[in-house]
Amino acid sequence: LIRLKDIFKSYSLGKTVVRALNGISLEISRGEYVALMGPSGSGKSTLMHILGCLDTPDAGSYFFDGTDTARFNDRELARLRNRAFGFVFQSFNLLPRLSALANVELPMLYAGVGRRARINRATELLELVGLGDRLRHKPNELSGGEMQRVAIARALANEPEVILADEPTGNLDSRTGAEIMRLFDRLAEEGKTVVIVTHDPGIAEHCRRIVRLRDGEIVADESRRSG
Amino acid sequence: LIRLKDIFKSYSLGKTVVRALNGISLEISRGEYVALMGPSGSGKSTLMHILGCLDTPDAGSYFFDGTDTARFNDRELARLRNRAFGFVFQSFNLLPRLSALANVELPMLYAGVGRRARINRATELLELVGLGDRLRHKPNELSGGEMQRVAIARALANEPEVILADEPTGNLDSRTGAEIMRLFDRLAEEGKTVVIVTHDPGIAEHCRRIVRLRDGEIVADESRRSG
Ligand SMILES: Nc1ncnc2c1ncn2[C@@H]1O[C@H](COP(=O)(O)OP(=O)(O)OP(=O)(O)O)[C@@H](O)[C@H]1O
Ligand SMILES: Nc1ncnc2c1ncn2[C@@H]1O[C@H](COP(=O)(O)OP(=O)(O)OP(=O)(O)O)[C@@H](O)[C@H]1O
Ligand SMILES: [Mg+2]
Ligand SMILES: [Mg+2]
Repeated sequence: LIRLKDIFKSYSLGKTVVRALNGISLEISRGEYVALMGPSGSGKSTLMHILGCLDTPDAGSYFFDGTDTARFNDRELARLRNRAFGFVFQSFNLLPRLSALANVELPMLYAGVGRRARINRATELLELVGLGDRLRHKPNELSGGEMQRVAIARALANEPEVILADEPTGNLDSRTGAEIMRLFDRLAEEGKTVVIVTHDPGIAEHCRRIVRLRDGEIVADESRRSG
Repeated sequence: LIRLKDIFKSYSLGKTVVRALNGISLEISRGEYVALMGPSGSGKSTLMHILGCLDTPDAGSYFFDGTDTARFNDRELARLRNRAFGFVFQSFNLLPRLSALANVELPMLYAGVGRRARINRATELLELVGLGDRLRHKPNELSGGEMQRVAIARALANEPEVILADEPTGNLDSRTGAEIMRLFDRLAEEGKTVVIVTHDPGIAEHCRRIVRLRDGEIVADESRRSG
């Protein structure tokens, strides 16, 4: 489903260059449940943004479902992004003026879903993440972990094929974090492709495969035998 | 040093009222090393904002170093805040247009520290948290864990008596997180008062005392015997 080959991405700041991704090749099949780990600053979020077509690499190729993403124009890329990927950002990226409910409705609005269906599904998803009594709260009227859970609910709005979650439990207590992991486990069992950035080995244990990054390169890629 | 008595704080949103703090009494002596734990939404950040004089309760009293904080005017409160407290926000709260170095210099600028001394100390603190090669980066040119570490360095700029850190390791891998905890351990050994919100029992183990919140109330307050 996902085939990255020799991906490079660097940022230049004045005279210095930061090589965020320094030659990444990675294949992920449909339905895989992958943990992406590595030290702070090793390139995990940069790789996740490229996987979710939110950013383009400086070099290398990215084939999604057999098609070369370099051939898409901006409009096709946006349509692919909104349909195929559900993205949980490390910094949540909720729209500050919209309520929790309206934030979760947004991807469905872009996909042309009708008002009644949008509100029902957004309410269902917010109840699923334990925020049934915070529907009308705006982001600055929510706690850190509550904002994170709104971001998770929003990522699932269009039932995307691929869920990319960047540190989805960083602000959650262990019990709430475990509830969220049960949700991701279930999505993986249903055949969704799930990639989770985490630095918590307890979270990574839920996944079947662990890819480790260091200084913009893959240093390990281990699959666990099931059973 | 810190004496809270019967603190109440609630938010009203249309017809609903959220009781974030529902009668909190808490005493913290100078030099204590305290972990504040509890489920997502239980009131931890609200309590930390009141401790750091960033917010005022709806009812109850807060004595800091023997003085009733209700008697301070805004200017005195701001001066106390900038001098006595170093605050690491859960959402970092870095100024987006300033470099990492300038963000760490800011509290010293307010305290009237000269330019050369500010730059030296800010550089020293950023090297201490492992960001010596990211001094010129702005927040959106940093990873999540790097932003978090800039926020930690900034909190220590004026050598505050009380360090309030709200989930300081949420975005850090275990090795970087352990380095930050060694830094907090050392500050506690030097006699600073350190309060850390965390949901990670591994982090809480560094502290001598664990206060647990649930639904805006203190449900446990356990001190460990040393040795
Ligand atoms: N400005 C606000 N308006 C309305 N409700 C608010 C506001 N700020 C916080 N709340 C509510 O108050 C409760 C406590 O919030 P607080 O941020 O203190 O929780 P927390 O323990 O820090 O949670 P987390 O671990 O998720 O960061 C939450 O349920 C939240 O929805
Ligand atoms: N816009 C940018 N300009 C300059 N440097 C950047 C930019 N964005 C990221 N970087 C740098 O690229 C490196 C990788 O960043 P990235 O966000 O992918 O790391 P990460 O693995 O997600 O880290 P964390 O675990 O701390 O979130 C970091 O060292 C960061 O300083
Ligand atoms: Mg990141
Ligand atoms: Mg909080």
